[in-house]
Amino acid sequence: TVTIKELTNHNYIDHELSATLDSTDAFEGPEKLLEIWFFPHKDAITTEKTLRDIVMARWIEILKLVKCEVLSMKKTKELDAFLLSE
Amino acid sequence: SSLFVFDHKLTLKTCGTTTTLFCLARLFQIIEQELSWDFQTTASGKYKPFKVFYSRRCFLFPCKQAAIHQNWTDEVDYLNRFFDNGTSYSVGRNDKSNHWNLYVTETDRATSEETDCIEDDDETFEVLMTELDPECADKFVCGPDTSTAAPAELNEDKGHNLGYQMTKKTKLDDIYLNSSQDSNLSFHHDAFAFTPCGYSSNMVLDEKYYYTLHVTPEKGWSYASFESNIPVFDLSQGKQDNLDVLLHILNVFQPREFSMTFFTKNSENPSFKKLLRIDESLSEYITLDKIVYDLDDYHLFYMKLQKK
Repeated sequence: TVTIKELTNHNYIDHELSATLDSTDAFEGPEKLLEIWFFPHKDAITTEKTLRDIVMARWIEILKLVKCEVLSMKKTKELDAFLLSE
Repeated sequence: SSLFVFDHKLTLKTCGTTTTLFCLARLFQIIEQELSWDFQTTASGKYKPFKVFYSRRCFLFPCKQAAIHQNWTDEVDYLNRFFDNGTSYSVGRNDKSNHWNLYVTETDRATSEETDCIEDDDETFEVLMTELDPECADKFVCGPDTSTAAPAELNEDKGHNLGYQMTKKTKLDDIYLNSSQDSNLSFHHDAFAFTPCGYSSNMVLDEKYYYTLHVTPEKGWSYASFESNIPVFDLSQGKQDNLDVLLHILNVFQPREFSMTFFTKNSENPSFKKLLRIDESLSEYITLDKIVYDLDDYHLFYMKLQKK
């Protein structure tokens, strides 16, 4: 279960977006789910850099093409979890 | 909507009228320029990463979708411009437009053979629920008149505060045996409550497994989705399986109808075996579809159930 600490340890929050986001016109819950495995395992990556070295500005740019914005993000040892605006 | 980025893979899940597949061109460009990952292996410029999945249930309002996402055939044509080893499936009842679509590429064996690494064990469990019980849906409405004290600190944030409260109220942080009493696995949470209504959350267990929930509670088109890559049986040392997880989720949302998909690499997976007999444990529901696919190196189990 979570503790209130989880409200204070984000790696990224867009406060302005969070305060202005409005879901009045939301009508389509069903999602599109895309999963791309570039490698079978992280140990198979032969380059020094990995997906997690792509900076936030790049993800924001890519997600703009999808019509999404980054609300907040949490980093753990193995993954970056982005919560998005839609 | 959510995005999960690992060192070697990513999962992007978006709802509404988003254009998910329009990320592909720029994504492959960036990974080539910035990571020196070059997956373009054919003269026609197609890509061959280790594996690609793209799936979705039928939309509630397909004609309101944008561009290629208005119909599955256009999406498949678009994906085939990037990948030349993909296969498309429509799973379940086509006539009632409540089936589920899947596009999956053939696994690129060359990568794992070259690096003789052990492939990730992998399972994904997804539950897509419609016509939520109104009382349950109401728990995800915060409304314009929600009395929340003004942010006490500069970086405090109403949407995330309310999201946290929704998580606690609905016990969506208590699905897996991960409370401090019964496990020492790390558990991270990020949730947001939309105004006037709606909820999104990402939970990360043991640093590398996630489950994500998205809720659109509005009457007429209420919907909730749950998706997880947590190997629940192993992580709980056999104390829990995906049937327990499903019963917890159904209890929170009490949908009139839901579909469930379970992908696993291993047909001996205890959850897979239990799920095959799941309808015996869901006395309130009748089974509309129960389908098992053998896909390349995955087993897919799909079910569609409706309240009696």
